[in-house]
Amino acid sequence: SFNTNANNKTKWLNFRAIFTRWMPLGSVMYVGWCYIRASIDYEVSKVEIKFYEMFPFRVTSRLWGKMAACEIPVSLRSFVYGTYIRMFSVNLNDAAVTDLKYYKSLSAFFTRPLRDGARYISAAPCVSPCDGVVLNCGPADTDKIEQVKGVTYSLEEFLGENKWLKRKDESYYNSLLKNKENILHQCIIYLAPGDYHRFHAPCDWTATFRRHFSGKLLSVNPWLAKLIPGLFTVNERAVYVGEWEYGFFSMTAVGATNVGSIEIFKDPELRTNTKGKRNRVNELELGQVCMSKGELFGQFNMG
Amino acid sequence: STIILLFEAPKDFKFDMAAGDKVLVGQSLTKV
Repeated sequence: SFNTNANNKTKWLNFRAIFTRWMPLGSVMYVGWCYIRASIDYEVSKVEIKFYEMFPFRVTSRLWGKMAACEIPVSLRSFVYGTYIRMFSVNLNDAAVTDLKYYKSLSAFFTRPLRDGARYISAAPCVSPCDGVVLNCGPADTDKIEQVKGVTYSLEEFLGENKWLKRKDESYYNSLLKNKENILHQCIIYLAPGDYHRFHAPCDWTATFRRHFSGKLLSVNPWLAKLIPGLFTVNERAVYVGEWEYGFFSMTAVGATNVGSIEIFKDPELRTNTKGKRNRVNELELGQVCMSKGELFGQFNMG
Repeated sequence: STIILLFEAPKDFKFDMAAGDKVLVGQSLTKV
């Protein structure tokens, strides 16, 4: 009995000595590992973004567009579109045609028109051009504009060289303004897959110039907009500029993964997400294209 | 896909919405 107690006491003392000796070192090592792990996680996410950007979304989007344009047998339409409706919470009650068998393809369903009276056009000077979620809105009083809180994109990269106005100014920002007492304001609206995918003129305005940037087709969902600064300056987009009652006005349709095909009804020459180099820029003087508030302007097609 | 409006207006021009709000076609963007 005596020997057993002595052995236990010795073991306990040994354990306490080891614990007190190695505990501080272990703590330091653990904190160090946490720090390294946090660093690794940060680097990995950056690497993941780089890999993500390298993925050939333009090609896959074109393939997806061709698949989505294929006619679906009438017997399968309710199932296919019904699945899409459930997946993306589509509000079919607003559609002009609620019979799912009417839509020949997923592309046709995606660009379904609204029924008459489904939307009320407000008397305000500027209204929403589309259904969606506001990513950001407010004054844009510098060359760096917020795409989401704290993440910016460059105004000049986004619009490109100011060729539509004869006014010259040292500052790109000021060269856009008709009245120097004014400032620019912006509104970014994200269209989710289940939303109505046509867009309308937000006010009475005249478009005079169009610039099409062939770019990447990264997703533009709010989560990625927080991760990738300048997201809207790298994606495929059609920029329309002109004037409204206060001066400069622009409306830009930015494509995204599987939705890179932008169609503008008053600009039939526009061709987006076509084969070829990714960094092409195509410009067109439109003359005077007058748009009335609420008038149908264009749509995003699958592909 | 995304629609971006960028336009000139007086400094006191105010939006009647904030980030995260759901909007519909024709809904007022501004305070009348």
